[in-house]
Amino acid sequence: IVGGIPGNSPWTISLRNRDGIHFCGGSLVDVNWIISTRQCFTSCDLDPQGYEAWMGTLFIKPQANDPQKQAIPISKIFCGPAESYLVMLKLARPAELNSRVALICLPPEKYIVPEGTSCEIAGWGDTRGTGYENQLKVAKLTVLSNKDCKRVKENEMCTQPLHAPTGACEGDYGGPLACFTHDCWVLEGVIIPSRGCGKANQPGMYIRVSMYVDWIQKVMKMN
Amino acid sequence: QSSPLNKYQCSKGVQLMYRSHEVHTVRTQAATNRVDCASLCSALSDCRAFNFNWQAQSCQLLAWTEHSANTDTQQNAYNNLCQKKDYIRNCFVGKGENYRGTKSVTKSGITCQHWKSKFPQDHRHSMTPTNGLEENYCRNPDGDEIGPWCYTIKENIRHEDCGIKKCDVDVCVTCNGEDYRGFVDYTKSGRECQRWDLQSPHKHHYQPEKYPDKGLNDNYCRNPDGSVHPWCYTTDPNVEREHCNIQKCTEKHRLRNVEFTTKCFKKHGVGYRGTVNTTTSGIPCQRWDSQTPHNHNFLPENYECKGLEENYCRNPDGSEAPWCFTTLPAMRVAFCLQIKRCPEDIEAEDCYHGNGKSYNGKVAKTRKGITCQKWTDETPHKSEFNPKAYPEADLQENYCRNPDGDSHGPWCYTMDPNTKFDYCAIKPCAGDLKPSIIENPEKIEFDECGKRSDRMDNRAR
Repeated sequence: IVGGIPGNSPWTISLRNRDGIHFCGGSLVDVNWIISTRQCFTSCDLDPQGYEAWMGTLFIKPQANDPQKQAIPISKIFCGPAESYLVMLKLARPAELNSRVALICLPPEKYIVPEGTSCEIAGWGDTRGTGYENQLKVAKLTVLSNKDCKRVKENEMCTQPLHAPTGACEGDYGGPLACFTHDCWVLEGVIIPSRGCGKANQPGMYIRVSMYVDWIQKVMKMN
Repeated sequence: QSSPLNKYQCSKGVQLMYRSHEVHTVRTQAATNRVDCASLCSALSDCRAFNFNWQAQSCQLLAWTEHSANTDTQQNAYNNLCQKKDYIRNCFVGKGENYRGTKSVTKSGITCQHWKSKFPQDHRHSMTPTNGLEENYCRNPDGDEIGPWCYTIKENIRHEDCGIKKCDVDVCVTCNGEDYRGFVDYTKSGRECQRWDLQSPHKHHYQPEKYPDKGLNDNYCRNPDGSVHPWCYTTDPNVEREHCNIQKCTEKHRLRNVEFTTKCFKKHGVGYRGTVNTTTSGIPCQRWDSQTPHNHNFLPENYECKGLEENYCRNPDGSEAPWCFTTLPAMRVAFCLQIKRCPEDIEAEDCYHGNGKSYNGKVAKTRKGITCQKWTDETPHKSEFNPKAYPEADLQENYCRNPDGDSHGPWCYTMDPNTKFDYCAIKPCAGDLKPSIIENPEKIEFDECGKRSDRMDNRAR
């Protein structure tokens, strides 16, 4: 995360490849399920053996004896509808919820989060020298309407640009845009790769999760 | 620190059985692991293989292998079958004195004479419990430099070598040997390789079950990490890993089974040969033939088939996508995820209106080309949507339908046991506008999700 500060985002997941290296973010939406982005995976038919979801830790290289770290193997990958660029990852065993690991709510189906809603992005990605390397960073952002965010599709959403460089970067993709609504944090967007990292005066772009809630619930129900 | 298991080639979930009703000696002994079984089997001159049943904690010591007559392998989730390499490999190590394969024809195609026969060739070799002179199989009882040989049944040709290859030339290496699946199990300095499924003497993360596509069988040389050559961890506690000396193929250095693309990338992007040269966020890539700002081993001359030209995004090590070393000293590598993926879905065969709830066509395959399951069938997937429960949904045969009003179009249960349902090879009809999604629910209520303790947040700060 460019800009931002270390923070607490207990639904943000670190996806680890077979070498144990962090490569993307994700969000815990159910004790058995994570949502991330398709771009982080080579194939919808990928054999997920060896891939893991790490949660409950604030550091990208947690100590081996970190008591709160949970490393859970990924057992299945499901690709979303073609234009969604979403994937759902099934965990081999349920995550244990505690003060460091929590679920994030899904938005109501087809819900359009209002302009001006307060949101956060979180991840262990590149900071572009803005400090707190290798720690889970959080940046506060505000929703921008699609009308004012030019050239975005209906299944995408934006956050307002800031004067100081702030936003998602390499390694944050797949992570959450969490917005605070009705006393709960809701997964309104998924961070997707875009040109530049947290460029000043440029809006951030995300996949709009509410468009795919029916698919998400269907995958969870059927699998 | 060689393991007794190093002499064996093992398969998980398989059991070797003797098919015939003849009485055959099978000794069963208690054992807690495969290594114990291997020690027991190696101590017996007539033991060639063993079944280790981890549920029963016992091993069956067998006097035959899967290459013997009247044997069958069958699946058994609780069993590991381990067979002595000398009896299984089609190549030989050293001079081949230990070769115990079943080839019985010389290199020019003449049938071998049985070792116990003295006609047409009279000879002094006779079978002992250890020299393996059984049947008319090729053997090397006298340590001939050429390898296994036999006496022939042609009177005028007394003996001939069998043309069996040494293991280090039997399967050659193309490119940097990531697809090498041969049987060399020692390094260039002659050290024995450590089994990939053991963590001693060297602890490592290349467990075979984590890397199912890397062929990490037994203790054979492999290249799971995109090194310059196949390698292995050694059984020498002082030498962690070493390259193996395996003959290079003489054919043009090409990657096998890789399709080259330039405008987009497929799967891991190992075949991407386009000219994108910045990372996802726009950082210029470092040239592959440069060592600044980052030192690295991916030198173009060592990876001739990986297309490491200029500073283009490439995937020489089988990572998740094309990547490069960046020109920022603080950022070593980054993916080039802005390169588009080549379309993976098959071509749409029909179109639907709205959300496809009224679709009544006959397309019966998913966007990935998998055949749909009949709506009335219960295998491979149990069907919640069937014609009886949803008579109005027109659930005929295995045709794509949308009985639940899925906003992403018609779908079906699939014949792939790993994919319960998927969307179909059908696209929205041209000019057919999808209904707008904009809706504002009046009341939102959430259960337990989306809560956190912000006290911890302050403490972290």
